[in-house]
Amino acid sequence: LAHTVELNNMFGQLHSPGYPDSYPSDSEVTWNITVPEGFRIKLYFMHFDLESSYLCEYDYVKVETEDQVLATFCGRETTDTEQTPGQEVVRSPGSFMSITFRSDFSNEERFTGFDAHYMAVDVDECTEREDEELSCDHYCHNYIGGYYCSCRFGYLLHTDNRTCRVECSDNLFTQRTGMISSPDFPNPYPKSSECFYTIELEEGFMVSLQFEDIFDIEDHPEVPCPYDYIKIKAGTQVLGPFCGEKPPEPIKTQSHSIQILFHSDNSGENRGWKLSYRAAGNECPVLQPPVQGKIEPLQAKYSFKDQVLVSCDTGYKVLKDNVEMDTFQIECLKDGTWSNKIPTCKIADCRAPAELEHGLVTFSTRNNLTTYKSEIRYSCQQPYYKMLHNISGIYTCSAQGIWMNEVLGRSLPSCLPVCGLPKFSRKLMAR
Amino acid sequence: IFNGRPAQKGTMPWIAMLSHLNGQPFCGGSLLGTNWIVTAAHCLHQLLNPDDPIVHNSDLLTPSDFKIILGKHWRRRSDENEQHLMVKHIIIHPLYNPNTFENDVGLVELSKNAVLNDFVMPICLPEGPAQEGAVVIVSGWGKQFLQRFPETLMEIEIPIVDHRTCQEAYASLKKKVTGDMICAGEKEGGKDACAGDSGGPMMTLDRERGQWYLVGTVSWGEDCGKKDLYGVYSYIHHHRGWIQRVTGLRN
Repeated sequence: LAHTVELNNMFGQLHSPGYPDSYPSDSEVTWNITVPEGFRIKLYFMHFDLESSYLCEYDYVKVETEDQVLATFCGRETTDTEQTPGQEVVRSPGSFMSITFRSDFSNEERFTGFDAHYMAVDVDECTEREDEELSCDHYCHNYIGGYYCSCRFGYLLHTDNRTCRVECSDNLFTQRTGMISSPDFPNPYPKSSECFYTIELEEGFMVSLQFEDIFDIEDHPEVPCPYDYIKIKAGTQVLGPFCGEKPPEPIKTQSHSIQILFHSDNSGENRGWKLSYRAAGNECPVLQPPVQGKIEPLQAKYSFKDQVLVSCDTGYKVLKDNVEMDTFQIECLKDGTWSNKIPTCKIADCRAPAELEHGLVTFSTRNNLTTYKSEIRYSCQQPYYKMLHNISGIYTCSAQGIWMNEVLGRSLPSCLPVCGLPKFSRKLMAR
Repeated sequence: IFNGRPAQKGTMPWIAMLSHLNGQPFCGGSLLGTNWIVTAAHCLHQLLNPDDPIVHNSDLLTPSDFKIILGKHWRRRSDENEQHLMVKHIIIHPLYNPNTFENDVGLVELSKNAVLNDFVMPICLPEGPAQEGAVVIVSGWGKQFLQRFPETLMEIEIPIVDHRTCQEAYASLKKKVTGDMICAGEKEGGKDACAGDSGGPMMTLDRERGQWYLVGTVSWGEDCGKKDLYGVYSYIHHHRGWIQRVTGLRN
């Protein structure tokens, strides 16, 4: 009779029918042992005494899993064609093991069969699983009955609970030049990640991209980029997918807004990519500095958004629409024209000096010049007023267009009344 | 001014006449800066109740009661050099005592600046204490001998008297000469200021600087020109801090 016994305990015993008496002939018993996931089964024999036969074709104990035979035992001693378990432990790779005892229709002598025990044993997935598919991406943590994965700082555990991805969906670049690379470049990039890079510049700029350095993205010999890839969207134009080890040629787009998608699946150890980008706009005409002035920065070429500052030599002021100022800024516009014409430089003019109470002003030049470096002299209405602190009263027109005195700066002097000095002196006083 | 002589026109351009609006002069003063007159507090205060030493605002003259005349030489007649200016503020020394004439100094702020010229010029404030024995000049349009008023500004040259001497002279009259006062005059009497000269300048020449500065202002005395009874003046050096605080002036 053949029958099957289902065993689900974490341990147990099984033996041949009639054990410890001899077993009957023509019988078949199968024990199916199932333990929880994360465990394997360890089987060992305490007693083994079966009829011996070539390759155990008569009586045998066969240990197997769903898809392989782990061992077939028979006889009393191990010979070159039969094998007894002896002290050997039989382990299942997984959480299922089936043990079949079979006796044929006759026995030349009495055989007492077998006595076996089994137990569930934890599987340490962290040390046993070598194949890439099943190991953790970064860190593996075993526990009785199972394991889990965790990731290095900065990574997130993917929904597959095995690979580690990064959050890289909000990379925004607004500078006119920059470098963009895969995460951790030049170290292998993370798996299971969707990285978005956006280059967002003002309309009028046109971005060009150039891959540099290493270009190493997992690819496939026949299928174009089925695993990891880069795609570039420039305006309405979509470029890629790119993968493999040969970087794409430099890319000149006509757009000011670029989206770069970098996708990595849950496998592969590739070092990634790096690119530089540069934005350039329409060029503006070359500029000539004004007479008595300069422009900064002085460049051979100017393009959209470039700004220059016009300033004048010392003693001169920028004159723009009849307004005087120290500097004037113009900008290269999107259509390649300058926001303003270059202003002129006008010599600083301090204009008519302020009147001085109880004082007067004299010009040091015949035509009463008031421009840069001209000089005037304040004096007080002598003999009734005198200049406070006896300063020189000489003012020079500064480069800022302000009358300046070396002691008082831009403040006017003060004329104080002279005291005790009558014009009409009296006869000498008596002694 | 007793036993004085006419002043030379323009030799003391800082002198001011305090005059009622009807033209009646009643005190002298000195120009400081361009818009302040220093004079005697008792010129600006009407003693209504001799028994009450406290000065009440109501006892003070009001700015519209009088005017200031600068550049003046003749007492009654006017000439082209005169500047008639109204008063903006009256400030008398906070510690002025009308009964003892202590701190007898007052300041008048003009409603507008004087125009400085050969006949109108301020006097300097003292840089230091006056020296005993130094000769000072006192001037004014006050009474002369026999109570007559002069035609022009008069002046006297007298020496500063030792403070103790002066104190002793007045001690017999039970009059106190305090530290804020200074005396000047001849022992034998004669040259002295008198009524109507109050507030006017006592000045002297700083020989190093060549400038005239104010030593005192005519304040009080016992009668005028009496032997041993010197003229007592408000000592400006003593009041200089107060004057500068109020006027903001400096030499």
